[in-house]
Amino acid sequence: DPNMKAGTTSEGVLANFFNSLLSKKTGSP
Amino acid sequence: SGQQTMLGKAHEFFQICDTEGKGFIARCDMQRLHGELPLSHEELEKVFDTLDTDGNGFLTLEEFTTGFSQFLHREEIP
Repeated sequence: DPNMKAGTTSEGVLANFFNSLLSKKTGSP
Repeated sequence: SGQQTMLGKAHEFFQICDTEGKGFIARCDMQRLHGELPLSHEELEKVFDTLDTDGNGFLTLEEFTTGFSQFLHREEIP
């Protein structure tokens, strides 16, 4: 499945999104 | 408890997206995060479509929380 590449699947993009929010939160007090 | 922490975080993140406090996130609200988050417009679009499970073009706190908890459960898997 060509869509299974990490970061391009909806799961991967969602993980990326939430991880970014988490690091944004902890990164800037 | 962990459940409370998760709900609190989900609510916090929801408010980051719903800057106007409308109670839902529209597609354009999600696009506004471009620049704040290292995601492209295309990726933000995909995030929106993935979270908007009923496909009505609006993300409710419930849909957002469901997506967030699914993400957390996946992260817990070693």
